[in-house]
Amino acid sequence: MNVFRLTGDLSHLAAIIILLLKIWKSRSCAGISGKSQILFAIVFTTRYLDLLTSFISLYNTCMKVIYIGCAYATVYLIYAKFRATYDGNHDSFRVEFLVVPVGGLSVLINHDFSPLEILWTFSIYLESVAILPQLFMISKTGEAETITTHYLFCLGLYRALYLFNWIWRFYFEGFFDMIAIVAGVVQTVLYCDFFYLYVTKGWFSRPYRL
Amino acid sequence: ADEGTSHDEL
Repeated sequence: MNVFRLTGDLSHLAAIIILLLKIWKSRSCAGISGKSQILFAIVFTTRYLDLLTSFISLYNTCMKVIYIGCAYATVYLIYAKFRATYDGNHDSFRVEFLVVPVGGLSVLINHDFSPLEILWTFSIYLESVAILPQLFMISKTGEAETITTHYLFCLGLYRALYLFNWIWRFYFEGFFDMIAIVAGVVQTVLYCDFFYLYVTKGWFSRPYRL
Repeated sequence: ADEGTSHDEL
């Protein structure tokens, strides 16, 4: 555990809670891609299956349970409780174009050809692109609420902080996980355009326009 | 020791 890893995890947690609270308080999921949220629920489910097989630390277990719980709560709010406010027409990204190639890649390139390890790899690859339906939706409608941009910023910041965590771990522990690093770089790069807009336009303008 | 790869990160 280092400062980048911890702040990365907390940033990730903040993003998840910001989104959940935004939907709950406004009683609306307008502008939120339900498809991205389903992908994140799949990501957490397939990655944290090791909850059942190995114990790493209380911190690790608690965070995993919280992430999974919040992911499903978000999906429930979007597709059940506040379904009437869900903007399905604008959430038109074809997720099969992500899931199928990612599934194939995780079978081909992994650390170990075992079910749990392939699912872990699948979750890493899928996470790197899971935000695309959300970014697609924003580019389609041309705007996002300020709070949605804070959500995206925290989510992007989390992966950027993980990159620093991996640099730290490489230098001080000699540890590196090439699959996580490459996917993490891809994931962070996807946010670069958004980061730029967030900093140059997003602070004060509302609603946020691309 | 763990069998296979251990993933301690989230």
